[in-house]
Amino acid sequence: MTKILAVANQKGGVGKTTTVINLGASIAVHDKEVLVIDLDPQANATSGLGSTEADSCGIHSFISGENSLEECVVSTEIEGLSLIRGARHLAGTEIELASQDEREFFLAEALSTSDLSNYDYVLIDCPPSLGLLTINALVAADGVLLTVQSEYYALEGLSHLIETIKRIKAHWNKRLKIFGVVLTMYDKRLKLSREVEEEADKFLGKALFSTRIPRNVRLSEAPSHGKPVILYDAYSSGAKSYMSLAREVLSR
Amino acid sequence: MTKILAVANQKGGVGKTTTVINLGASIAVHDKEVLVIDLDPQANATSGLGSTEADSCGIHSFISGENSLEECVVSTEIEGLSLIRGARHLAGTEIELASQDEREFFLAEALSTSDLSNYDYVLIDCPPSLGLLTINALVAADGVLLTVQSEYYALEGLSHLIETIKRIKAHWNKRLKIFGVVLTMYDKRLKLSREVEEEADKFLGKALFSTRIPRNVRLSEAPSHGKPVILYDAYSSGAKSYMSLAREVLSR
Ligand SMILES: Nc1ncnc2c1ncn2[C@@H]1O[C@H](COP(=O)(O)OP(=O)(O)OP(=O)(O)O)[C@@H](O)[C@H]1O
Ligand SMILES: Nc1ncnc2c1ncn2[C@@H]1O[C@H](COP(=O)(O)OP(=O)(O)OP(=O)(O)O)[C@@H](O)[C@H]1O
Ligand SMILES: [Mg+2]
Ligand SMILES: [Mg+2]
Repeated sequence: MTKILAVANQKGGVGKTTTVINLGASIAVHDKEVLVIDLDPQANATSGLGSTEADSCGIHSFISGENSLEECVVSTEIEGLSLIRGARHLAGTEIELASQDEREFFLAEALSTSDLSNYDYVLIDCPPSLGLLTINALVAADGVLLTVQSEYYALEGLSHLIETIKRIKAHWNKRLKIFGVVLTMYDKRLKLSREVEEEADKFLGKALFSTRIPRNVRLSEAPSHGKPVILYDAYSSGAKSYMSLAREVLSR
Repeated sequence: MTKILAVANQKGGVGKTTTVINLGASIAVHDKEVLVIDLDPQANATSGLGSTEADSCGIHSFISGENSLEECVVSTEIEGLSLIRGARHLAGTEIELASQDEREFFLAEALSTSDLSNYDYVLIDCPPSLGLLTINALVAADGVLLTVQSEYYALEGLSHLIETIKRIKAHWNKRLKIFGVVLTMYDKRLKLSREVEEEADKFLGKALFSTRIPRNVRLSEAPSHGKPVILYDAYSSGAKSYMSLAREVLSR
């Protein structure tokens, strides 16, 4: 049974894209099939996986029903990791979608009429907002994977994000649940990191993955080479932490 | 003559809010009057300045014309630094605005009918997107201050942001210009930081401020105390760099 996970947080720069790319790659090397969907107009997951933005046969034409899943899917350097590419003009989609009926269901509709049986996991990279693109991801998903940066503002926004998830579950997607929460850019030497960890543990309990993603410069260098960190520097603390997270995800 | 600056970048987590709060405070201590407008539904600038979200008399009622500027402005712990508070339900505003006529002009309209003569600078904190809220800020502003994190994805998004600014200038706001670009979270020990600096210098030339904002943990601790860094730890490298940036801004 394919698991569709939205990787979301309206706070910007908290490691959503880095998690989609590297968790996706780490799951794929466990002999699984993973599909990454780049729903962010910045198209960072697309370039971080070495692909170029889609003029056609990308997320835009998939959501609108112009192209099928098979026409849009491209491969990456990792066997078992496939991608539906993002595009900058997706930013205009949000304003376009706003005036349509069923505007929250476009992605859910496109996925439910596609054959996902080849995939064990679908990871959706969301933009930093609670606008229509992220709402589309939450309506289409089975679960939400929250990335929480070990910083004050990131923690502050968490309750609002959880409220939004509850609202989406009540109105549009009964099966939506919080699949898990991962602390990113964690530095055990910093008091701030430990304080955020304590709060997140109290607030989230079992939903919090025990894997912490450390701040590791190799994670921020890898995208400029268009590779997941496991191909760029497999022995780095960043690569090892995403392998550990993949094992936790596979066991849930 | 009041200068209205939008602090913008669709890339998330690049230091927009940190710059609005700390540049604002550093300009204010040079015997200037500064107004911060929190246009981000996350309302981080509001909490980072020690204020609580506005139910009424905040950015929402100011933009809609329900309340005047004088009714919405609140003071902060820094003399000369005032604030129009943000609010979470602002996220719904973008979807609401989408169907209105003149939807790009709401903030410009509210500011042009207000008395700004008390203020030397107005700094608008933008959300991490190129949606209607950021467009409203760019239409209302005299200039844009871009914060660019010293990382690959942040640099990648720059050309798209500059294209958007040119489009806004051509269609809706003839006076809009790039006021300046500041590199944030700069770490001179990292090759990535130096590479981003080289690219930014080539791409932006004189628009690039010579001040670099270093990565400094005191900047990320200050918001949890609701204070600008100049009140939290005035001798930190973070505080000193924003004072240096303020001097550069005042000289432009
Ligand atoms: N654990 C980490 N250690 C060091 N750098 C990291 C780590 N995780 C992410 N980064 C870097 O931090 C920046 C922000 O990460 P990323 O772009 O993945 O966040 P995001 O939540 O997807 O951002 P946005 O909100 O803009 O979509 C990027 O430059 C990335 O390379
Ligand atoms: N120079 C710096 N050194 C260390 N930490 C920083 C620095 N600048 C910002 N931060 C921290 O990095 C995180 C992102 O910064 P900030 O929230 O200001 O970015 P933003 O662009 O406003 O984010 P968003 O896109 O979500 O609005 C925050 O937790 C902040 O405290
Ligand atoms: Mg991202
Ligand atoms: Mg911000």
